[in-house]
Amino acid sequence: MNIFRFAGDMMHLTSILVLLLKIYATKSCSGISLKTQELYALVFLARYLDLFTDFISVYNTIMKLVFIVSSTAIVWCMKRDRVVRRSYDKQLDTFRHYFLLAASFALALLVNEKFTFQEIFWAFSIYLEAVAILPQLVLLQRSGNVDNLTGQYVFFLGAYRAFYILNWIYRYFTETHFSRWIACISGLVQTALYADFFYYYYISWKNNTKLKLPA
Amino acid sequence: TEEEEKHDEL
Repeated sequence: MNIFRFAGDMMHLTSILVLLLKIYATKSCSGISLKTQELYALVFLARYLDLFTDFISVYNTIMKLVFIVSSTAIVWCMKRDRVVRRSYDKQLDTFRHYFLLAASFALALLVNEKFTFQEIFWAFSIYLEAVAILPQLVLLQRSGNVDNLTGQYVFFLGAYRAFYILNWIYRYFTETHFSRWIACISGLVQTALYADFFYYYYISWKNNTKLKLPA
Repeated sequence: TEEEEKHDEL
């Protein structure tokens, strides 16, 4: 574990806490893409198949459980909770995320660390996570002004993988045979997708204006 | 080695 990865995990956790706060405090999920939340739930379920077979550390196990439980709870809440689901922007959240699923799985079959069930699902989760934010970014562009909590949610979600890139650079230089090319390249793509969001987020923060993504 | 086979990152 290094400071970059720990900071990244804490930002990831923060993004989930901010999203939970928004949904439970405002009893609303307006501006949140259910499709992105469904993709994230799949990312964690596919990535943590080793939850009960490979014990890394208490921290690792607890965080995996937190990510799985929170992501499925958010999907459940947006689909089933009578109050919350009324505020879901169904007509705006129209990104065809099944293509992202299919493309990620196809790529995982071709590019993986080992052609085993667990490794293919691990690579699938890495590729899927890189593109999972797309429905959310499209929804933000369509829904015009973005409320603060939603903006902070997306910001922390983007920042966490940027810290993981620093973590990979650090591990590359400090560990002899460190090679996580699948995660590294996918993480770079993932962070790049947030580039324009980060730009407009910075502008809104600098000018102290409402965050607005151009359509 | 077996160790590095495991994905130790979240």
